[in-house]
Amino acid sequence: QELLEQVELLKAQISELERQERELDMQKSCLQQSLKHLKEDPSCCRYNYVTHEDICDVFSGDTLLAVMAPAGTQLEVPVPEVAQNGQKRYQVNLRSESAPIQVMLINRE
Amino acid sequence: SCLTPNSAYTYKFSGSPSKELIDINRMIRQGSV
Amino acid sequence: AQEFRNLELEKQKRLERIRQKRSQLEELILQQIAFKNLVQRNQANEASSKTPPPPGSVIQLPFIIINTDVRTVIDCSISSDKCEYLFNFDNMFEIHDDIEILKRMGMSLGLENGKCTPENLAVAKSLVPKSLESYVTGMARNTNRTPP
Repeated sequence: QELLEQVELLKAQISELERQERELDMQKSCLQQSLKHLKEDPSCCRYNYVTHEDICDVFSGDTLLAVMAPAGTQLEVPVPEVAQNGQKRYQVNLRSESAPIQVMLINRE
Repeated sequence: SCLTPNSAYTYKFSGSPSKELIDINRMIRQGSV
Repeated sequence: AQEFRNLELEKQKRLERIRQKRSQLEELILQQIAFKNLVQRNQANEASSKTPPPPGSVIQLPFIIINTDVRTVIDCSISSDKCEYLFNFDNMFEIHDDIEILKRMGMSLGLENGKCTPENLAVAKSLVPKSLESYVTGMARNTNRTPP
């Protein structure tokens, strides 16, 4: 009898979890839509930028490359290899199929 | 010349989750896959 | 007993899926708040300075930031149509996307690490639809719970 009650309780919990999962799915798709509209809204696009100071404040003292590229641009980072002179070489490839890529070198000094 | 591309990590602008950059940064720090 | 075990398994699987979906939803909430906050800040800055920032002095979203030590030598090759870049570094670097940068700038009001002040919580809730406010409250308290 106890096992039967446990089974009934589990069934009720699973249907509650099913409801929660459906709600999360619905909330997530609404939010993705909302974010997409925000990023495409002309009145927002005008203001969706950061300044050099913002970036320098986040990374104090480093050399920074800011890469602005269209959505879909592919960034590729091979595993570093040791060159003949024993030094490790680190590489970044950027490839855009739709529009030119802009790269800005930022250095507080 | 490009390094051996077959062992490259990739990330797509506005398409990949931030986690892929975390994996790339870890790989660069460790210098291996 | 067999049915009980099967249902127990089913329940664990659903709990794990809900946990993942909630963290994905929370990440999207952070993105929405950070993005709206950035737009509002820039609007306020431009209204007070009465001029937009000089062109070339801002970095438009979407972007990534590659940061490396100041002594790193960077060699760069660019294709003529500027659609392909190849960078060689003689030192390590890190790559961060715009959302990560906005969080580090404080645009997500400390929700990402449970350090959100009551004032910032009120601002954060004003930047999301009403149906998501309880998630924002849960994030501010850094408690993982599904709202009632």
